Amino acid sequence: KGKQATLMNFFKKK
Amino acid sequence: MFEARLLKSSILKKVLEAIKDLLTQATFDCDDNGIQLQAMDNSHVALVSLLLRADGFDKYRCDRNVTMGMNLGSMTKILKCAGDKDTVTMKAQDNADTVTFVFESPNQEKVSDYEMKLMNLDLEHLGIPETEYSCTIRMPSAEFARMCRDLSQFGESIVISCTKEGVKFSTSGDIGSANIKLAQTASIDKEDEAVIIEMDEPVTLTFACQYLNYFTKATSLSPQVQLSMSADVPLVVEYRIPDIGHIRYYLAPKIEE
Repeated sequence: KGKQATLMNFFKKK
Repeated sequence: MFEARLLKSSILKKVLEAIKDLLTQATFDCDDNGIQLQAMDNSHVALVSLLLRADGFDKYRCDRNVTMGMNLGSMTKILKCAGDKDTVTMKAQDNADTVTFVFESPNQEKVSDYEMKLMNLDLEHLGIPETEYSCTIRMPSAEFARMCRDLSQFGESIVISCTKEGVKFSTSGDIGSANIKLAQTASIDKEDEAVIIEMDEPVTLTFACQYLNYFTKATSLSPQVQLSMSADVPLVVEYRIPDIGHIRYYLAPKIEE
C-alpha cells in the first residue's frame, strides 16, 4: 500500500 | 492599520470551512497585495495555501504588513455569528494583539463586532518551487467530491492514474475494489461542467483518502477543481475562488516502502 511521505520529503523549510 | 471588507461574509465562512478540518491554527499574512496563509496539518502530510487578493475585497487597506496568528476554532465560532448576507470587515491596528470582525446586515440595521485575541504562532513555512506538472485535470468540484466520498468507502488510499486515455481513480480494501474512469469532455458547452485533461507524461500516484476528503470541504468555493500531478511530487488540488483568489492544497503521496 505504501508508506505516507511528508511534505518535507519534497519541499525545503523556509 | 489593517482593514479588509467583504460584501459577502459567506466567502470567509466557506474559506474557514475549507481549512478548519486540516488546521487548528494558522497565520494570516496581510500586506498590500492581500491576505495569504500557508500552513501544514499536524502530521506535515498536507499543506494549505490560501490567497485572497486585495482587489477582490470591497475595501482593503494595509499600511504595514500585519501577521495575525489565529485559532481557527475561535474564528469559526465568530463567523457563525455572521449572516450569509452580512458584510464582514476585519480590522487590526499595527502590532495589535487582537483582530476585530464587524458584521453588518444588508440594511445596516444590525451591526455587531467581535474582538478575538491573536496568537504568537511560530509555524514552519515551506518553500514551494514553481513546478511544471506532467498532468493537469480540471473537473467539476462536486464530481471530485462525489468520487472521493464514494471511493473512500472501499479503501484508505486512492490511486490516481492519468494517461492519454483519461484519468482513473482506484481503490481497494476488505470488501473489494472500485475504479472510476473519467474521459475528457467531448464537446465543451458549459466550462464549469467540463472534464479537461492535459497530459505530457503519464503519472500514477497514491494518496490517502482522508486528506482528499478534507480538501473537498472547499467544494462550495468553486464550481471547478484542478488536480496537478507529476511523478514523485506532492499533488496540488486547486479551487479558484471567483474574483478574489484561490485555495491550494498540497498532499504528499504514499511511497514504496
